[in-house]
Amino acid sequence: LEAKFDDSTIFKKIIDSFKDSVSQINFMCSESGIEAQAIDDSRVLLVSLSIPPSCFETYRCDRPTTVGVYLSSLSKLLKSASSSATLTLYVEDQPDELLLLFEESKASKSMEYKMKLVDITADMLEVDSDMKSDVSVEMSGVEFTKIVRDLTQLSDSFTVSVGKDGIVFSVDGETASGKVLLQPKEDLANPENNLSISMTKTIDLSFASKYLLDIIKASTLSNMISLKFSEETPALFEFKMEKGGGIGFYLAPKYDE
Amino acid sequence: MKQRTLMAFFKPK
Repeated sequence: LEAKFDDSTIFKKIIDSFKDSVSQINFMCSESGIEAQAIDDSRVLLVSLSIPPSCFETYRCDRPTTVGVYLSSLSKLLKSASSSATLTLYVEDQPDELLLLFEESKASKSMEYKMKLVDITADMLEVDSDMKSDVSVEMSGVEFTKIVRDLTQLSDSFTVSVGKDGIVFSVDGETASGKVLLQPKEDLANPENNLSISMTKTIDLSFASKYLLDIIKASTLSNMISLKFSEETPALFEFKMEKGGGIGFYLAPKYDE
Repeated sequence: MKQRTLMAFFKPK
């Protein structure tokens, strides 16, 4: 594998967006890009990552390779990332290490790190990428992040309801409750403020606040978040990157006893 | 409220 990002902060943002959700991950590298799936220890949150060749300045992978890493170690190396440096990832045919090469052309400086790969035997789940949903919402990632930060302070459960009035985020804590209603809108001058809802059925689902606080860490990857809900499947929270690919979080809901 | 896990929805690969 030889894969070069023209801006090393892209890879840092990707890794930082899920390093607090899962501790280790296998990157599956092939000619169609880098893909990965990981499940958190409580088996409630699944992270699905896709970095297609379009995200790289140059990308070459001669044969499919699995690259297993501890995310805390990788994240430490990526603290060196800067937007003025490129980052090339190298993995040999019989991989036992990942080489990261940062190069700053203006500063005529290069940094090289080697990281030992780990053999990860992780549970994988069969996720249908065309999973049917009753409700799809596209909205501003900044707006969603603010709502999650504000409301989750009040309760460890966070409820999402979608009906004819729009989408309602609500919490009902021991000492306080809160509710935010958003209706579809189109802002031609600032499309990142658009909110669209398509719905075949109303939904009313609750999630644990702590997982939502992890999910919003990926909002640095995209201006928009896409939400998919159904009563029969986990919810999908997805951040799509400008150059293709992105990160999706499948979150199992809570239920009344 | 109780938490569901992903195993209730997805099959192992």
